[in-house]
Formats: sequence, C-alpha cells, structure tokens
Amino acid sequence: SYSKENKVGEGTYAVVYLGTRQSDSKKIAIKEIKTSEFKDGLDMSAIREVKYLQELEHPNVIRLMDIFMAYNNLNLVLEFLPSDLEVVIKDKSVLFTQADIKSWLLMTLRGVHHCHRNFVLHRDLKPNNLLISPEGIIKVADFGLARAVPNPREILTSNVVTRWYRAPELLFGAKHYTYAVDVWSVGVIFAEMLLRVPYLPGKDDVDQMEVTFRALGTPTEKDWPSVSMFPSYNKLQIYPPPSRDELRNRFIAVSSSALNLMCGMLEMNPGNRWSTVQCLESAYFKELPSPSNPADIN
Amino acid sequence: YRHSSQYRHWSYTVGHLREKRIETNLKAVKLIQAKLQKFIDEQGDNISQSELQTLKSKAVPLTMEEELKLVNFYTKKVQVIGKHLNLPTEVIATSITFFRRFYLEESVMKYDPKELVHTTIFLACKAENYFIGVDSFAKKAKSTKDEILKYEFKLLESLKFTLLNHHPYKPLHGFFLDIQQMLYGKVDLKYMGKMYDKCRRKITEALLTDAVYHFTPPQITLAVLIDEDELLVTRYLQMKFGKPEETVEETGTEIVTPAKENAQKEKQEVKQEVKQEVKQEGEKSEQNGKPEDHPNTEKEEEGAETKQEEEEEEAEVPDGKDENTIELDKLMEQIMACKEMIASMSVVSTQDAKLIYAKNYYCQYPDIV
Amino acid sequence: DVEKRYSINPDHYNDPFIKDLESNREYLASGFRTDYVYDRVLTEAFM
Repeated sequence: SYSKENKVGEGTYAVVYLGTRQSDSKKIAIKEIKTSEFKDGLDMSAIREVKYLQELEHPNVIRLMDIFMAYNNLNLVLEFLPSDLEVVIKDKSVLFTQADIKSWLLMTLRGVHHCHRNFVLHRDLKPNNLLISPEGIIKVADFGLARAVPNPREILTSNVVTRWYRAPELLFGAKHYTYAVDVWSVGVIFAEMLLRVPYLPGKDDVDQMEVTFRALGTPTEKDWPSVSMFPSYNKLQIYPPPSRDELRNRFIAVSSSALNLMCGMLEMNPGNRWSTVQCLESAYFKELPSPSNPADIN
Repeated sequence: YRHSSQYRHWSYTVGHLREKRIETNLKAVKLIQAKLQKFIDEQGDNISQSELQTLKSKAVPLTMEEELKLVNFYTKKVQVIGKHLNLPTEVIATSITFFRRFYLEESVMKYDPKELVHTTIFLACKAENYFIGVDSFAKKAKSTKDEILKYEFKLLESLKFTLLNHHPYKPLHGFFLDIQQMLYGKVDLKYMGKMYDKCRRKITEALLTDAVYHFTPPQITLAVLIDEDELLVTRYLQMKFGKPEETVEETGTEIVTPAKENAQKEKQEVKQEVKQEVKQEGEKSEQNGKPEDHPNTEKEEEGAETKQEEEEEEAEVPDGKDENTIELDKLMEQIMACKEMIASMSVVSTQDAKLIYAKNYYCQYPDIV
Repeated sequence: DVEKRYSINPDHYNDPFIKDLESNREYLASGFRTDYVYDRVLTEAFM
C-alpha cells in the first residue's frame, strides 16, 4: 500500500522516510521504528508515539494514518509535513509578520490544548517539533516523550523537555508537574518567534537555570510558595524580575496584550501559569492584526 | 469517549462479539485439521488403526466455548501474577484487557495462553509508564527474556496498536466526588470511603467479563456502585438525571441539599435580574422617544422577550446540574443489564482448564498422542 | 457535548486521597492542583 522513497531523517529510535500511498499517490512520511536497538523489546518512545497518536485527531496534531509491521519492524505512516518552525525561524531570508507569528502561535496552542483536554502531556515542545504542512498548518509532532496526566501520587521524571524549553519546576527536579510544563515551552517558542534567536539557550542544566532566572527573575517564596523546598534552590543567584519596560525593550513592537500573554505563559509559579484555554482566550488573539491565513504565509 | 480507540475498536454488541469469537475459532480449527491431516498423511502406513482412532478421539480442535473458558482461566492468572508482582491496579487492569483482546483476534490453538501471560503484563507495564527492564521482569516472573519478547510484536499488532485504556477506576473517583456534591450532607463519608475501596476491587473483577465490550467504563462503574448500594446510587442518579418532578415523587421529599438551596436562590436571582432587565429595556425605549426612532423595535422587544424566555428556561434547568441530555430510565436499564452481566461471570475450575488444555496440547503435538 | 455534566465543587468533597496533597509542599511547588485531578476524574465519569 505504501512505497518508501528516500530517507529524510534518523533519530535514536527511528528512521524517517518520504513515501507515497499507492491508492491516491498522497505523499506520506514513514517512521520505521528500529527494533534491534532496544534490549527491552519495543522502544518506549515508539510505545508512547503509538499510544497517544491513536487517540488524538486534530488539525494541529500530526495525523497517524496507519501502522504496519514489515520485516519485523514497526512502521508508523504519518501525514507528510515538509517543514518545521525551527527552519522558518532560522532562515533569515524568510520575512514574517506579527500576523504570521500570531497565526503560528494560535495553531500551536490549539494543538497543545487538544492534547491537554485529552489529558496528555507532550513534554517535548520545541520549534522543530512544530511541523508545517504544505498548506502552512502548524502541527504538533513527536509524541515520543508524551504521557497521560498522572494519577495524584504517581512520581514523574523531571528529565523531560529539551533543555532550552524546560520549565523552571523541571529544572528544580519537580516530580508532580502538570500541563504547565507544556505551556512554558510554548511561551519560550513565542519569544523565539519574536526574537528569531533562541530566548533561553542554556549550555547545560545548571546554566539553563542561570539563563532562565537572569532573564525572568529568580522565583521567591512570595511569588512561588514552597519553591525553596527544592534542593537546588539554595545555591541560586538571586536576580530581580524584569520590569515591564525592560520586557518592552526586549520585544520591540509587540503589543501589550502580546506581552501579557507571554508573561502568562512564562509565569514562574506553575500553579499560576496560564492554561491553554486562558492563552487561547487572551486579548492578544482578539486584537489586530488578525492571525494570517496559514496558506498565505510565505 | 467515542473518539477513543477503546470505543472505536473494542466495543461490540453481544451478537457481534459472539460472531467474532466463532470466526477466530473457525480459522484455527481449519488450521488444526489441516495440520492433523498432514500429520496422518505423512505417517502413511506407520500409523495403526487404533492409533488413528486414538488420535481422532483425543486431538479434537477446541470449540469456541472451550477456548473462552481457557482464556478466562488464564486471564485470572494474569491478574494473580500482576498482584504477585505488586503492580498498580491500573497496570493489572491493562494486562487483563490486553490479554482478553488478544484472544479475540487470535486463538489459543495458535498461541498458547501460557506463553502470552508474561508478555501481556510486560507490555502493559510499558504502556502504563510503569517500565520494568526485561531482565528484571524475567527474574521476578521466573521467565526468560526471549519468552517474554517472543510475542511482543504480535501482541501489539493483534491489539491493533491501541494501547490507551479507559478503565472504570477514574469514573469511580469521579462519582465518589459527585455523589458527595449532589447528596451533600446526606451521605456518611466514612461509609462512602469503605464503599469506594470495595468498588475498586469489584471493578477489577468486572474487567474479567464481557461487560468491557458492551458497556462504557462509567456504566460499569455505576453498575458496580449500584450493586454495592442500590438505594444511594438510585437516589443520586434520580437527582442527577431525573426530571425534577420525578425526584419529588420518587423520593417523597425532595432532597434539598445546600448545593441545591444555593442553586435555587441563584435561580430566583437570575429570574429577578431578567425581569428587571426587560423592565428597564421597556422604560428606556419609552424615555428615548418614540419606538420608530429605534428601527427593529419590534425585533428588539421580541429579542428581549425571547432572551427573557431563554433566561427563564435556563433558570428552569434543575440546579446543581447542567444541561441534562441523559434519559434516566434508559441509563438505569443499561446499568442493570451491566450489573447482571458482571454477576453472571462464571469461574473456570482448574480441572476444566486442564482437560481443555490437554485437548489443545494433543492438537499441537499429534505425534505425542 | 459542550455542556459538562458536572460542576467542580471542592468544598463539598471529602477526599482524603487528595486533600492532604493540597498542603504537601513538594506537590505545591511542582504546580500540582486538586482541580486538575477533579476535572480529570469527573470527565472520565461523565464522558
């Protein structure tokens, strides 16, 4: 039913090919899961990808079209998405407007909201996991680190989310985190779209804390009750949170609503951080410019 | 729930489920018969008449009913081993679910249930984020890495690659909260706590029955709850989904809980506000000149009326509940049917299982016979 | 269904399983919120 044409990527647990669906010549991507590499049978990332993509169906989440076994390999047939947000942000020859950014952020938040209302945490949101369809639609992809929202007493690993997009509670080693970790990642991506350079690029996990708190202020018991109980809290350098003017200087030409939205997403205390619903309902998406029509974005 | 893979791939009518099992059994019977015939042909003259008779009397393919008994027997083993390994309730539930679904698609005459027990539990651990390395799992389960991994792919494929399960435990927690809300001040919380624990155990038993294919997780939860305390749950459901007049008739005295009282007060206030608004609207249009100054005055007035009616209607929706789209008697029917199905679950004796297993064994190894 | 068939009313819940987590500093610091738990289990009950 499918042909594999050329290899377009290789990760730790899978090789991605470009292919065609024979029935209608539709372009597809085939993610072939390497099975020999994982001594414990089927790779956990593959299990997660299969488990959650089977349940999620949304215009802004990558679609799993089929799954099949071949030559003892597991193959995921995914919709073909030729580009991603990282490529766009990095390519300085591509000029994009405030309306374009608003459109991308809106689509990203809708995709993440769909995951959250299905009680799925993505846990690896970053520009190159936000793929772009030929029609310009942003789709959340790569559910290899996803998991269901835990039962209350379950302990979660904090070693998730690519470092630059990792929420402060994860940097502190939290074990009972929530949807808020995904919202933080989207907030950092939003900043990166505006700046066109990574917003919080830490060199390592310790530096990531340093970079994060220098940019956004070191959290205190006042704004984040119980934060001081994290073991690594006491060694922190204390930085003041940026003033509104300082933020405005950082993100020139963005509206006040945009800044409010970003501050809501980058709220240090995860208990107060905005949910995807609050983000989607924020003034930013109601004020001009309207989000660009994805198909018209360059 | 309708979007979930559990609903889309694993819910059947009773008839459909029976057909499915018969079809799976038939496929395997054909394979076994061909295999036996081939064996006999290969023996040629080496096989005596009496041997042939013995073979034909012992190596008889299993019926669908015998298969189902064997599957149920080994499903119980999955549960016992899961408990022995100290796995969380939901991981055991997923193991049971995977094992039973596998044998909807495959026959015990093709895949020996003994060989799938550990693989199912191992995959369930992975699927529920309760990862145990295969080596330590093999040690705990007194099995080997190869045996455990041998059918992992096959299991995943037969599960149609659907790994996310909605078990009735979370709905139990949800109803535990909502009963407290709807019957606020009317239920003994200690009693509720005991009931909760008992129902959790009963839910696991329910997962061993076909109820999981015919009813949704919340319906199974309500069936288990109503089995535990019919009066309490019936009253709760009447309050939740019954029509207001029903609630009063049925229970004689309407249960007016604080939640309800507050909501009733709110309802009165809403009505007052709406009336006030409409009155002001009327006064305003009088004050600001003749109606003709306001085009569509008719429509506006109308608008106000329909708006008021709407508001009133909304206010009519019984308090403490949102828009109710569930018909109580239909729901009760479902729940009672589910309760019957769970109760009718028959336990397979070890003796029975041994006989069936032996029959299957002879089919697999005619030379031994 | 747009209408959720439940409303969350924490003051009415006596839920020992969750209640003590509300004051557990490790949970608080992680961003844990009881209304997320209530929303989850009530959704599963009424879907």
